[in-house]
Amino acid sequence: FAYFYGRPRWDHGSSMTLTYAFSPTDMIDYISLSEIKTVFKRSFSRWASVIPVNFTEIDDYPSANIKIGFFKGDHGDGQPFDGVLGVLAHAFSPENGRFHLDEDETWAIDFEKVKSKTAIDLESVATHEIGHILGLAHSSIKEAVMYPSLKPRSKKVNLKLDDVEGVQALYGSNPNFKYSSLLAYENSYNKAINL
Amino acid sequence: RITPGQVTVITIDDQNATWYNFTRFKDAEKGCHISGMSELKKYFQRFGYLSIPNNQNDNFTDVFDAQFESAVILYQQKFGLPVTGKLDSETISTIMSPRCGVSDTESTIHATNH
Repeated sequence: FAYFYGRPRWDHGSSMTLTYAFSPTDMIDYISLSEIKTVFKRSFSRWASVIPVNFTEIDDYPSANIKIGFFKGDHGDGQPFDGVLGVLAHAFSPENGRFHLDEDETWAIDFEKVKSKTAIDLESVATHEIGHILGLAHSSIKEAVMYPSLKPRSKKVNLKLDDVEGVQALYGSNPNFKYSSLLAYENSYNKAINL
Repeated sequence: RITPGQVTVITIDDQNATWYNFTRFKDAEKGCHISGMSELKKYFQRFGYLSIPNNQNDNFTDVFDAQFESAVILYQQKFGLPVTGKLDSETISTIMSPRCGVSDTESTIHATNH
């Protein structure tokens, strides 16, 4: 795992709650807002399960800690998107909170329903970008959520040991988190793929 | 092998992917001069592997020079690829994969890795 320069993190006291909101104007219309919200709720809860940080959705976009939206091309932050594929999304380090997804991608939450060869799994990208929002930079571990690339029509949503150790070094461990359950999951996964 | 009676289905996407096609640089190594390599150098600069040239009117050349070789090695290390310093097929394939727009190295100078 790796951190941004200066190792920035959110510092909101001991029992930390970060709010997030979706842009009222910059969203996509081919996936319902409720489905998008469900996907993000799952992604946030994965990180919340390993660190003592809660994430709460609010309606007031301007006042949210984390601001989520879909944008096309040059959208004013100096990091223009580039159309289909290439760069999929980006997010800023703590405590900025901007979370931008490339509107030009074919976002999918169910590959059975979306047949496009260039479909990108929204949940995988959401989980990755939340890692940036929390202060993790890119990892060199291919299996980690924080690895920089993601192939179309593939999913990578489960945090790996590398992701967990990185974020816990920033925020500490969630008291309910057990390494054994993560290791058991990784072992069963490795066994399943015959490693 | 396709036997009589089998049907080949070709799926054609309704979208035009606009991502760079860097396949023509496959197998390039130090000393090569390939037209358009400056675009690949811009990609490396975009993600933090290469700094903007100082003495070349701010333009990258199409030459696979020592500085670019170092950038390729750094990229291969970061992505867990075999470190060859060349644009082998695995490296080209990784470069062309969709990715996050956050820089890999520029902002993580003092990163903690293990």
